[in-house]
Amino acid sequence: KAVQLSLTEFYRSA
Amino acid sequence: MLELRLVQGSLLKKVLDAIKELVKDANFDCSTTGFSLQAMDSSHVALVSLLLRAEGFEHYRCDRNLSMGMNLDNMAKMLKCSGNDDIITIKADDGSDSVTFMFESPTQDKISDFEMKLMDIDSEHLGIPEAEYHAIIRMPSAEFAKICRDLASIGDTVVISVSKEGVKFSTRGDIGAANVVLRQNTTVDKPEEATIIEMNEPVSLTFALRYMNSFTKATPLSNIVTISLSSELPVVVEYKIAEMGYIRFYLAPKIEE
Repeated sequence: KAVQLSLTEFYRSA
Repeated sequence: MLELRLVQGSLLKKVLDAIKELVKDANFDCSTTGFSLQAMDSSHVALVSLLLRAEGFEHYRCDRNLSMGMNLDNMAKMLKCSGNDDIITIKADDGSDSVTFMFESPTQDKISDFEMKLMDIDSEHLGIPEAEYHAIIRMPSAEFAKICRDLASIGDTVVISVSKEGVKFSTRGDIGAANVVLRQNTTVDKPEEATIIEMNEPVSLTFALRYMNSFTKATPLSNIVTISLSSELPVVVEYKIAEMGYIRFYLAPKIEE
């Protein structure tokens, strides 16, 4: 089953 | 004081149509650079980044940096009241809790203004570093929209794979499976009809088609779409807005557990 990653796992709060 | 005059007002309507399915409320930031927006969808899976450069406006006055929280459905309702050839001016006073959209017909015989209440929006701003991508695909935006629409009738996710053969879009669902392969093609009549595949390394990533289809709402803004892929990064789907800037969509991949 494919799990959807979140953008916050890649980019940090500016 | 803020005053932005956009001769091609229909552009603003197209921008709204491109993002309002993904994002409901967003802060529009105004600075000397331009009119911009960064917002994530409610599940933090996709992000839209918009820039309309100051130079692209006929008149651009922004005395101090201003962030204006707007409900995009309401903004779209207001902009729908403008004529397609109208000049649109966005106006706001410092500290005001509203923004005014002024519409002028090309012959100046009809001038309307619509005032919209602003809202306070708590939004998280992400820092997106410049990245090296494994593969960059430049293709006609209408073709990309068709592929996303076609595949969504079969499955929920698309696997985008770039290899020496070209770029493959694949999906699988209850009724069957589909693969669309595009090869580089530069022998076309017009440059915007070309498909250019720049590959540094083969890459294969899985994405939710629902979001991809939402990004293709930006198709009327540009004949060309650029898709940048890297195995460790979200995909970037970019539509350039002629002489003004861009709209970029970022989408986090799905991974097998």
